[in-house]
Amino acid sequence: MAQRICITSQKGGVGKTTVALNLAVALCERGKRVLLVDLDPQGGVGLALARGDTALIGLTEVLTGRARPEDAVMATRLEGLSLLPRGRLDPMDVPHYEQAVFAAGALAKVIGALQSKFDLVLYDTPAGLGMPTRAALSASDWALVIVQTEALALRSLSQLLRVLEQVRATVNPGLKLLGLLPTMVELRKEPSREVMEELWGGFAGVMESTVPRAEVFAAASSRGVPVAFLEGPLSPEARRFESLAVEVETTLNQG
Amino acid sequence: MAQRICITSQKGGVGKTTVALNLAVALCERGKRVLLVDLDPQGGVGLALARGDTALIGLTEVLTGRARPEDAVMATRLEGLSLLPRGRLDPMDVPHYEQAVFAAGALAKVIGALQSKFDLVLYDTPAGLGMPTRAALSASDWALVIVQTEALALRSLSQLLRVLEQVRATVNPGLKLLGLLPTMVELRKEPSREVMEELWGGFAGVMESTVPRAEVFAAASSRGVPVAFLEGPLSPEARRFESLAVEVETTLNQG
Ligand SMILES: Nc1ncnc2c1ncn2[C@@H]1O[C@H](COP(=O)(O)OP(=O)(O)OP(=O)(O)O)[C@@H](O)[C@H]1O
Ligand SMILES: Nc1ncnc2c1ncn2[C@@H]1O[C@H](COP(=O)(O)OP(=O)(O)OP(=O)(O)O)[C@@H](O)[C@H]1O
Ligand SMILES: [Mg+2]
Ligand SMILES: [Mg+2]
Repeated sequence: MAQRICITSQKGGVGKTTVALNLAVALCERGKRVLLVDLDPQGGVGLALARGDTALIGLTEVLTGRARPEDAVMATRLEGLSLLPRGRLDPMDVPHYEQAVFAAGALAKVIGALQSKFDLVLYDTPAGLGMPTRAALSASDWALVIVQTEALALRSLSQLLRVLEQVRATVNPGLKLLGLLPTMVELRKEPSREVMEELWGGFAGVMESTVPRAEVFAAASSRGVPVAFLEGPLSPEARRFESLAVEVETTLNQG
Repeated sequence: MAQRICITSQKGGVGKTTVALNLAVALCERGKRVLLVDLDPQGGVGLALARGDTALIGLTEVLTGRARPEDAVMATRLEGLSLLPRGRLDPMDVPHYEQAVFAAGALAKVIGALQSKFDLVLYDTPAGLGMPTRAALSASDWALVIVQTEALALRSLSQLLRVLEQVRATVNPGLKLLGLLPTMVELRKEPSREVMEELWGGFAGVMESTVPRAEVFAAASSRGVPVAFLEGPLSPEARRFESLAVEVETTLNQG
């Protein structure tokens, strides 16, 4: 049975999609069969891969009954990595989309029909604690919380942790914290160091792995590829995702 | 009659709350009476001012009938700047809050009761095109679109512009584009320069003002104040908000 991981943060622009994409690639290169699901109504994963929103059918069509789950899953150039994109969505329909994905059991049913073919399912979610994120947390085994090392992102962390507890206490007793992953880390800069110290000192589950702030991410975004796919030798940042994949697998195996 | 400005972006973490807060201060210092409304369920404005979510009553209490609009507005240390905070909101109730704020006419009614006391109303919104943002656009005269100068933020811009047109064509014919405001600009770095060139070359309404990427914002965030309130002489970044305020006023007067 596939393990389902929800990649989430209350704060926006902290690196959720970047981690979802690059972690999926790193897990796949370690031999795992991975399904990456784009739950963000803005289609973050598609945008990161520079595919316009007019392209593929996806979750939107499945939720509205116009396609079967297996028809919406697409292969990628990496053997073993499949993608369930957002699908064609008029941006005026975002409120309807959010209600459809949050409807009781809808997402769990879609992913249930696909789980047998994969070892891991990764959900990329939009910022916030609205309906898409709540739907994903209800249909997940693990929550990977992304924490940008800036004061504002740290302040909203306790709201998210409270929701994880509440979801576990109500609709999904199997939900566990995979860890708190620090992103955009700049240990040479005091504000970032201060946030790391607050994380280590004040929160359980802070991961060993971190994602440094690095120009290579903007370069990868402008080319529309994960960092591992950039030309030339593997960058130190892409290696970071290898060690993150190892840490994730270790935690899942201890599950 | 106060002019209502919705500060919005599809993408997260691009500087919406930072601009909302610092622009409100700059407009107020130019003699305007300003109401800053926090529509973000995470309470971004409160977080930026380092006030926990247990503190103040606000929009949540007004929408649920537990307080009158005028009771929820609070003064700040700056004469002429008032705040309508998010209010006390259990993060598990975010889906209900989003539906309540989006209910037909709800927000317009709350702001309608307050407008006579102000020259300007500024809405800070969460990332995305969900219910809080749609509610704000329906009850606004202007949309100020925040565009981080990174490839990912630019790709989602056309979805937002389509929504502005649709809102104008359906529920709010008076909605106008105030402008596209580039943030986190780093003209010494190629990806940022490339995005600026795409903005100037491909979009109408790009503002003269820009907000540079600068350490002072992280410093202000960790102290929980707008940049204009940091100790010492006014930073060049705080001055940028003065010139942004001038540009905003000029556009409004032409409107
Ligand atoms: N470690 C990093 N160092 C530098 N830039 C990064 C890093 N991670 C992500 N970025 C850049 O920061 C921006 C935001 O990243 P991303 O879109 O992954 O965040 P997100 O949390 O998914 O945002 P949203 O809330 O809009 O979904 C992108 O332009 C991306 O290229
Ligand atoms: N011009 C800037 N230069 C450097 N850092 C900035 C700048 N503007 C904002 N920041 C920092 O970037 C982070 C995100 O800013 P902010 O919270 O204002 O964005 P937002 O769009 O409101 O995010 P959200 O989508 O979560 O509401 C904060 O830590 C803030 O201090
Ligand atoms: Mg994203
Ligand atoms: Mg904000």
